[in-house]
This record gives sequence, C-alpha cells and structure tokens, in this order.
Amino acid sequence: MKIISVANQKGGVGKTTTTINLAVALADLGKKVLILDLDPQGNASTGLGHLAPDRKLTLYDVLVDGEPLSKATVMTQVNNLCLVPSTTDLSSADIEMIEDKARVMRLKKALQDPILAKENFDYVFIDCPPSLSLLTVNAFVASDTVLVPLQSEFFALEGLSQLLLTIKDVRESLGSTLRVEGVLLTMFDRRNKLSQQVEKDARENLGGLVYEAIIPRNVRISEAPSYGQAAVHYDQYGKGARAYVALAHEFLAGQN
Amino acid sequence: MKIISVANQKGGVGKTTTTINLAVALADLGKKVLILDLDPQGNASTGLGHLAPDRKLTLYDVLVDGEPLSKATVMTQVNNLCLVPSTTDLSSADIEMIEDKARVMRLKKALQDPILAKENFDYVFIDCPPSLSLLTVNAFVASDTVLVPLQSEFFALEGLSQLLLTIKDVRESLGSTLRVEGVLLTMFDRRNKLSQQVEKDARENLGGLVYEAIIPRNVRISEAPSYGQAAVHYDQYGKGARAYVALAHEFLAGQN
Ligand SMILES: Nc1ncnc2c1ncn2[C@@H]1O[C@H](COP(=O)(O)OP(=O)(O)OP(=O)(O)O)[C@@H](O)[C@H]1O
Ligand SMILES: Nc1ncnc2c1ncn2[C@@H]1O[C@H](COP(=O)(O)OP(=O)(O)OP(=O)(O)O)[C@@H](O)[C@H]1O
Ligand SMILES: [Mg+2]
Ligand SMILES: [Mg+2]
Repeated sequence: MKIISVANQKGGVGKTTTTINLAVALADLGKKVLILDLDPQGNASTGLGHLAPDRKLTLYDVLVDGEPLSKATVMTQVNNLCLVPSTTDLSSADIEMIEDKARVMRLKKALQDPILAKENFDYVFIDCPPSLSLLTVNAFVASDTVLVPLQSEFFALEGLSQLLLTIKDVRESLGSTLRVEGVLLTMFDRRNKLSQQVEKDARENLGGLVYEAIIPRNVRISEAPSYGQAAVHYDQYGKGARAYVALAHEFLAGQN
Repeated sequence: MKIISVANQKGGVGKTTTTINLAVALADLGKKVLILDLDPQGNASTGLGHLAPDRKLTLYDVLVDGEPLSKATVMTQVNNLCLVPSTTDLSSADIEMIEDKARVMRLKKALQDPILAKENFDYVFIDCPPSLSLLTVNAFVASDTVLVPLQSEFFALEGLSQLLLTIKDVRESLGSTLRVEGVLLTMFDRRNKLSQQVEKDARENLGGLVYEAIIPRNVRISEAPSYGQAAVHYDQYGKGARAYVALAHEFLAGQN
C-alpha cells in the first residue's frame, strides 16, 4: 500500500480535481484505491457524489476521537475506489489535537489499522487543504510521497519552494523517506505565455519530477463535480479526461 | 477608517486579486487605502511589487512580537496605497499565539495603533488565507465587514454557507457588528452554463448582497502580478480592469 499526499498550500490549483481523477483513472485500470478527504471543505467527497448528509463517520472522528479508519471507509459509485469523507468539523481538529505531543502522528497511526490492511489497497491518496497546517503535516508524516499540482499561473510558482522546504523538514525531523512523487502542471492554456513560462521554469528547476502529462484548462473538468462524477467518467473522450488517463499511465510506469 | 476582510476559505477564488485591484482602483479615485497581507504566501505583497527580500517588518512581527502596525507599514508604487507585508513566518503564528486567551483580538488591538490613526486611511483591506483558521478569525474580529469573492464554479458555492456561519458566530460571540460587505462573482465566463448557474443561485439566495459588477475570467488579470502591478494599471482598458473599476464605484456608492 503506497500512501501519496496531493498537496500545495496555494489555493485552487487542482488538488481535489487531481485526487479524484487520478484515483478514478487508476481504479479503472484495476488498481484498488482509497481517497482520504483531509480538507474540511469536503470537496473530494462531494466531487465523488458522496453528499454531506450521508457522511456518518468522517476523518474528524478518526483523528480526534480515535475511530478506526476502516470504520469510516465507504464505497463510492466507482469500482475499486473507496473514500473516507470529511465535514467542516475537521477545521477544528488542529485546535482539538494541540495538547497531544504526538499530534502529527495521528493519521499515520490510523493508517496502520489491521482491518484496513485486509482490503489490500494499492494506493491511498490524501487530498490536502490549502495550507501547511497540522492537517497537512499529518498527511506528510503518514505518506510515502507528495504529488504537487502546479497551476500554470504566476502566484503558483511562488509557493513551490516553501512547499518543497516543508517536505524536507518533515523528512529530516522524522527520519522518514518522504519525497516528491511528481509535479503536475494543471489548468494549462497553450495560448497563454504565462503557462508556457511556468512550464519552462518548472522543467528547468525540477527536471524529471515534472510529469510529461499536462492537464489543460477544460470546462468539462469543472462541470464534472456538479454531477458527482470524475471528469474521466463525465466526459471520458474530452481533452481533460484523456490528460488524466495519460497521467495515470505515466504514474504507474514511474512506480517501478 | 473602515476595515474590510476579503475572505473565502475556498482556495484560488480571487481573494488576493480582488484585494489588490479594488484597493488600487479606490486609491486612483483619491481614497487613502491600506492593505494587510494576512496570507503567509505573501501574494498580495508580491502582486504589488513588494518582493520578499524587501520585507523587513511583517504582520508576523506585529501579531506575534507586538510590533506597532505603523512601523510595519510601507508605501507601494501606487499613490494613496500602503501595505503591511507578510512572509511564510506567518504560517506558524497560530501555534505561537495558542497560549494567549485573547489571541483572536491581536489584529484588532494592532489596528488601534495611534500613529496609524494619523494616516487617516479611508479603507483597510485584509487579504485572508484560504482557511477559517486563527488568522482569518483575527481578521473577522478586527473588521467591520467581509467582502466575499465567489468563483463561478461548483465547489465555490459549497463553502459559502460555512463562511456565512463563521461570520455569524464571530458577530454573536463577540457582540460585534460584523456583516457581509458584498459578494463578488469572479472568473465569470458568460459562455459557461456553470457560471450562469452560480450567478442565478447567488442572486436568488443572497439577493442585494451580490454586486452588479461581475469580474470576467481574463488572462490579463492573471498576467499582471508577474509584473508587480494591479490589472487596473497593467491593462487599464481591458475587460478585467474595467470590471474592477466598476466594482470600486459600486463599492463607494454602497458606503452611504
Ligand atoms: N484543468 C482544469 N480546467 C478547468 N477547471 C479546473 C481544472 N482543474 C480544476 N478546475 C476547477 O478549478 C477549481 C479549483 O480546482 P480544485 O478545487 O480541484 O483545486 P484545489 O487545489 O483542490 O482547491 P482548494 O485549495 O480550495 O482545495 C474548481 O472549481 C475545479 O473544478
Ligand atoms: N478574473 C480572473 N481571470 C483570470 N485569472 C484570474 C482572475 N482572478 C484571479 N485570477 C488568477 O487565478 C489565480 C487565483 O487567484 P488569487 O490568487 O487571487 O485567488 P486567492 O483566492 O487569493 O487564492 P488563495 O486561496 O491561494 O489565497 C491567480 O493565479 C490569479 O492570477
Ligand atoms: Mg481542494
Ligand atoms: Mg490569496
């Protein structure tokens, strides 16, 4: 079971969209996948059609009250894909865990649930909130790698070095092997010189970490969540969906 | 001096872009304006051409070390507009202030700086980070109103009710008069049925709170920060810039 955080403290860069579409594309390829919705906004849950009133046990109950992760895991409408949902309660989790010296280890411990291990998930993706707060640090401590969506816009590059520093801090302070899984260019517009500049800068500075697959800005991608579906199902022959499927293949090729 | 938070916990909805462009448009109309960059990403500072190496005193020093706000205030390249910048240090402010029972009042107290009062600012805009954390609560406690940028996308509507609840909580628990200044539709694409749906839903549910002015998705707006300028200066005759100028006029008309 490989655990991957999808993170970037810059908001609106495509973390949730990437988590949903990559996970669904991998599930379609026969991999068993689990999504942890670690964002109090609960967008990954909604985007998979799991609406707020249906969320009985959530990541809040797991992190704050110690409920087993397996108990909060639900099926989705997609074969091979399960979800642990979130609600806005999660936004108070960092204050509620503040007394616990081992608060950064809570998610890592929860993922060691023996009943969860029996499910034989190939991949666990953690959709992170837009901040480098305790929730995101919990995700990094629990993860093997971090997949970084990078919006092809000016402000997005600015936050990248801080994110890479935080990953290094977690690796060194906890003696873990946390590293970058890959950097994915999102909302890319070929006609826009800013997009081209961001791609050039990213490939120059990050080299092979940047995926060949690039996700174009594509209106079908932003429509899909309103139908509770991933874009790879909602508009499977569209440019956006095909880019995420290409990413899934490139991601799998990189696992060896 | 009226204090306005620009907030929405959903990431990437145009908080920083709205803060910069509305503030600059008001400064051009002769109002004296101050921007507080309360986001550890420091995008408002960068977007105004105030680069990280130049940031001597920041909001971190004000909130955590008690430096006077007037001391951290710098001029910008725009007449009538000043800034209090931020750096990534600010992301540890909530943990560092946790012992202080009155931690939510720190920004409010800092804004009572007598030297700042002599500057006779008409408006103070606080660019908030994408979360409902201690920094954003500090902004709400210090503010008269909250201006809410609403991206014309599906996930953006989902978080709105939570944001309105938080504003109500702050108002009731502190006996303040905090209310919504207005809701601004951003990144609007007339050809996209999702944008039209979000506008219809917003006007039906929020009525007169929604500005007439709508900010279109416009590539010049996203290019402007890479030149350290507001879009209203970088591309002053463009559709995006003109929409922000229209907003400034509508905002002023609403002040009476
Ligand atoms: N390639 C794309 N083309 C067009 N729209 C997109 C694309 N990817 C994401 N979007 C839309 O952009 C918005 C932001 O994406 P998303 O919510 O996935 O970002 P995020 O990083 O998870 O945001 P947050 O920081 O709030 O968690 C959403 O409305 C989404 O539907
Ligand atoms: N009307 C618009 N048209 C096109 N691009 C826009 C528009 N408004 C903002 N942008 C771009 O979209 C991205 C997100 O905007 P911005 O950074 O202002 O949002 P934010 O809410 O402040 O994000 P965060 O949640 O990270 O603080 C930026 O790259 C910005 O340049
Ligand atoms: Mg998200
Ligand atoms: Mg911002």
